[in-house]
Amino acid sequence: RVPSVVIRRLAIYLRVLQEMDLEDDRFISSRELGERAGVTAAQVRKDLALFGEFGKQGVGYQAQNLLYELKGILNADREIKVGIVGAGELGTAVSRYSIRRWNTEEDYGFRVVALFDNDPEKIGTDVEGIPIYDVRELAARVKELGIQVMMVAVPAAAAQEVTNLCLEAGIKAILNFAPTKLEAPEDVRIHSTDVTLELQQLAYYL
Amino acid sequence: RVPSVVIRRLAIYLRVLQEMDLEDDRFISSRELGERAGVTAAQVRKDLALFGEFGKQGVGYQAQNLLYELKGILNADREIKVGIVGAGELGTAVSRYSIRRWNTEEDYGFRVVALFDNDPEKIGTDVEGIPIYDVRELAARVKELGIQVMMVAVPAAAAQEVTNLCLEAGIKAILNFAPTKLEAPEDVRIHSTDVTLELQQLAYYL
Ligand SMILES: NC(=O)c1ccc[n+]([C@@H]2O[C@H](COP(=O)([O-])OP(=O)(O)OC[C@H]3O[C@@H](n4cnc5c(N)ncnc54)[C@H](O)[C@@H]3O)[C@@H](O)[C@H]2O)c1
Ligand SMILES: NC(=O)c1ccc[n+]([C@@H]2O[C@H](COP(=O)([O-])OP(=O)(O)OC[C@H]3O[C@@H](n4cnc5c(N)ncnc54)[C@H](O)[C@@H]3O)[C@@H](O)[C@H]2O)c1
Repeated sequence: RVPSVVIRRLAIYLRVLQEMDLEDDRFISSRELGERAGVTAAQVRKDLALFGEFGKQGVGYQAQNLLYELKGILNADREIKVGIVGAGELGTAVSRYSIRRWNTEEDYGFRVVALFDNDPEKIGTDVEGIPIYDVRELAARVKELGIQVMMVAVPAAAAQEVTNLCLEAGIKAILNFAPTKLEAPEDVRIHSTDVTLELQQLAYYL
Repeated sequence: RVPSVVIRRLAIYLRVLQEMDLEDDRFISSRELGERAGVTAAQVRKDLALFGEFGKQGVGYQAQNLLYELKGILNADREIKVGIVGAGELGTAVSRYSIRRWNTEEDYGFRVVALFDNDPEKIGTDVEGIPIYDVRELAARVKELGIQVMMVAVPAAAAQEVTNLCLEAGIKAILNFAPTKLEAPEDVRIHSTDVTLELQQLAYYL
């Protein structure tokens, strides 16, 4: 098991390489990749060595090859179907963002295929053509559409109940926007992102 | 200097206590606080000991007093004025969210006082009554309104330029939503939150 902080850094290395315009013969040193990612050269070498021999001493990494390898490690070389529970302000904004990127960027692999809500006014409508289903159909739609990752954008009070529906439907990866801690079995991966928590930390430094 | 991971945990302890309905004589043990926050009891004691003697051996912490102390440490006992650059999908959603919480929750101290944009169609309009100013007026408005924290919700290509405007205006704390690394002097605190980076990490575990 690789520590999650390493996976976080790999995702940053991937983003850095995707942002660069790489010619075929472009090499990149661990120092340059480190600078662009905000870590030391030694940290880059240590992280990548966990997954194989990608570079040559003194020469660095063949950039396109490293990008290819990172995509393989992070499953970024395939389409990943995403669902969003809660078609409110945030759920809608994040859907539009992902749909726009899916439609315009070759490298972007996250495809929003469904939204879910319990509001009768929203069920049966769509966001940029992606349907909003009744949350009671969640399990059936996860199976039918092959959803692998679910984003939870409902109020905190409903977040655990909605998460339980996702777990019953076999979802193994959840991105939670609600400002509350979610309980799930060991084999389910939950990442949370909380705007207020970030603001609260920034406030300490004022 | 306290490590930033400790400040992150303090913000979580604060959120946990704010979520609980605390009677006057309610005590909370480091074990219970740890369980609700997702850390060990020893970690709770170690973190809090950095800031003072708040609890009694074997009895735990007087919950309301601990909440009061944490608010003092994290500057959560005062109003903090927030600006948002980029009145697009995300900037608007996050503004509405913060404005709604400011208007309904006593404990919520973040007050959005201005949005900024460079789109003539948006300048001069408002979000829930909060004006959208021309980004060229950013420095003047920061001073006039006393803005302390700025959220950056513009496209990645414009994020550094906008950040530089914030630095020139004397902003010391930035929450960045654009998927790119921002450069700033040592004394400026920048936190980034990136939905795609989170999704990319989750994808590794599928
Ligand atoms: N929408 C989301 O859910 C989401 C999710 C993750 C990350 N992001 C990131 O957040 C940022 C904003 O995304 P969005 O979906 O709101 O985009 P958007 O295009 O809807 O909004 C961007 C806004 O920024 C303004 N703008 C552009 N350049 C500017 C400048 N130099 N000065 C001031 N204003 C400027 C535009 O006029 C527009 O109003 C992007 O970097 C995006 O990658 C968005
Ligand atoms: N909007 C933001 O910028 C923002 C920022 C940070 C955190 N959040 C968090 O994200 C979550 C969503 O925020 P929002 O601003 O989009 O709220 P919102 O009220 O606009 O949207 C919530 C949506 O969830 C739906 N919903 C409620 N209970 C449900 C259930 N049991 N099953 C299915 N759908 C259900 C509602 O019908 C609504 O459409 C909240 O937890 C909030 O704290 C939002």
